Amino acid sequence: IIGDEYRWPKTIPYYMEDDLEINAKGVILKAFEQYRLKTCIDFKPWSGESNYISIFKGGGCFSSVGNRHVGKQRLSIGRNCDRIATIEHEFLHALGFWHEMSRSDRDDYVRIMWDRISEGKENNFKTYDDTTSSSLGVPYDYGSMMHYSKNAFRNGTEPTIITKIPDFSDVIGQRMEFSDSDLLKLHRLYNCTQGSTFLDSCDFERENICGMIQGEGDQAEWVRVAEAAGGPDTDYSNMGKCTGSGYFMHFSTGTANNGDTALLESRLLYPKRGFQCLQFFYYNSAGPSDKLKIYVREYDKANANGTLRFIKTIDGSPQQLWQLHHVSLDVKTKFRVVFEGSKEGTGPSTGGLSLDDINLSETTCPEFIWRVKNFSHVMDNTTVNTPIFSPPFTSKEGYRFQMGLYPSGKEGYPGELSAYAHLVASAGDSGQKWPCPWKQMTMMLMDQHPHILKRMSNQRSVTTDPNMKATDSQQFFWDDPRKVGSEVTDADGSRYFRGPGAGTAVYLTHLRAKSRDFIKGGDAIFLLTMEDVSHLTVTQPVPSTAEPPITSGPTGSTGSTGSTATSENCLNVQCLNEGICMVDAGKAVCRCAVGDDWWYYGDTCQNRGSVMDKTNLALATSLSVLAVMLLVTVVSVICVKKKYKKRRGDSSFIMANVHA
Amino acid sequence: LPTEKLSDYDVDGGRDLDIFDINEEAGLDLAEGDIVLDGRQTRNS
Repeated sequence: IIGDEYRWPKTIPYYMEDDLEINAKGVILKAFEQYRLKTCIDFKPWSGESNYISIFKGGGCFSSVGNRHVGKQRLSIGRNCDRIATIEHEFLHALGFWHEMSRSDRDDYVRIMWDRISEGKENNFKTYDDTTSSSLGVPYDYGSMMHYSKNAFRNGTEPTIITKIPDFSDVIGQRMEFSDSDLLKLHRLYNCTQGSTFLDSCDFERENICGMIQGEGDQAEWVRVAEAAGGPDTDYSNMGKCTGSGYFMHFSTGTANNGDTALLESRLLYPKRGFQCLQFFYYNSAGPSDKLKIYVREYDKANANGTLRFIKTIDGSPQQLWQLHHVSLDVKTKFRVVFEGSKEGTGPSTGGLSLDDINLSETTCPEFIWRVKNFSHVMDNTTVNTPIFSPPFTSKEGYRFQMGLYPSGKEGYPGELSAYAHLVASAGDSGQKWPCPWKQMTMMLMDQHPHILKRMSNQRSVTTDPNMKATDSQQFFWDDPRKVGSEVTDADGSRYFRGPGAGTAVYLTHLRAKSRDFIKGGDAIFLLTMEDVSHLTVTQPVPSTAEPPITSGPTGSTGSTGSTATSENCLNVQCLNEGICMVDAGKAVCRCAVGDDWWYYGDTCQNRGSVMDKTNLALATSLSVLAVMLLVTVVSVICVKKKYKKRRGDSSFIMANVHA
Repeated sequence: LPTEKLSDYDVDGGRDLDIFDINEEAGLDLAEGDIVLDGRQTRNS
């Protein structure tokens, strides 16, 4: 939307209303993290700023476009809206973005099938001219998360939107993550230079190896190569698909002497948050005793040359495979990440340690990795309604869970991946509280693009509500799996109980799963986490200097009554001067626009007030009071004077026989 | 031993609903499906 007045500050105050679902609150925080990683937009809890976004559970998912300067600007994340892409979509509206479909040049790229649109819905396919809306010099984006899907607002079974390039027919309407163009537009609109929590990314395709350096004091070197004797044969970024590219860093333990080390250090990095996640792909074709260790070199005034601090040794025996690793860091000063390869014993005369696709960001690391090998084959050769399960993982709080994946979908959903999260318990488990309280399990199919900012991973989250009852039973759904689950025997012979699953039959279509880098080298990687979200059951504090937000009444409560009521009750109410009509205690009322030193008021926001008016009013009132007081004083003086004058006149009268 | 086996729970109700479908089911009639307009933005249809 064109107009600086619609821009928010780069850090947006938000208030999460109490009526939001706990899972939605958790996903909203995840969406904020994506904004922080990929853009310069940040979010902070409302602390009394004049304008803020109030996120509530309305009857659907909706937002205004841009900063409306109404004080409390509402954004609804209702039932079924608690998906990260939906939340990012609504916040893009709030930040000032219309749909991609409403671009002025839309008709150059898609054909609207007007006769297939539901009656009365045609106005959803209007375009804005370039005096209202700007494309910011970015080409039309079929992959935008702000694009309608091909069946939007249809009246039958035929698509309403036909892309002029047929290959994009199933691309439009993706609700996975920001596209590159979404991010480019956001960066241009808000003058971003880079993501707030992004630090570095390197796929070693360029000869400068992203400013990384060979460390001092070592005996061997890391070398940029396209293949290595003993493996790997290709890099991980391109998997050898592109001639003349596809490089990675390799430390040859085959040619190194026993005891040799090789240090590869990142460029200087400047942390802001104090916690980081280092992610990289690692190929170990070295001897069984050779090691890869991760250090950080930290700099401060006392240590201008930096101090090396050991973080961890990357475990694992040699494998003919690029493996994904995550390392959590906690650096607070200027630093470098250091990869130390060491040859520590006899081994093969070829092979070594290899690194590729390094990403470093100030985010938390995913906790668990589930790699499904030969995934295309698994998708094509698993019958419908047949699940495969990840190994059970144990969370920090001691709960165990696993992901159940239906590679060919649940019954009735062919061509889909269906995904469910299950709690797990074994016979001897103890110490957990049941039903499991407020743990959010996230299942992410990783887009394995080399650059973290260009990934469009697909994720869904479910949260264990300890009060939730099973649909077909009086049992608590998230109760002890030994009570509400069934016993299973794993491939390794271990036995445990698996609770019922919560998730979705429509996690991702096969078509999308086969797009981008969801499958690389034949494999899919699922990143799983279980986080405690019990802190989100508590009301967000209201700033002491500000008035409390209006409790969501009929408009803000659950179900569909809210916004429907708003639209119906407000049909006959016109709010002037950018006022917005909403329903409060069953009545349509206007909420008027306010600024820092001005405001509108009145039933229809017809009057304008300002700080200047208020001063003038106070001055006029004071002067009037003074004048009235003066008048009263003068009248009183005159009256008293008159009275005494009369008395003096009366004193000439002589009373006789007073003492008689 | 488990008393009974509970069925899985589908958070999407087994349907692949986009934002616009969710809002339509909720009875909302918003601009472009999910945009709240104010007086200045309302377009003459």
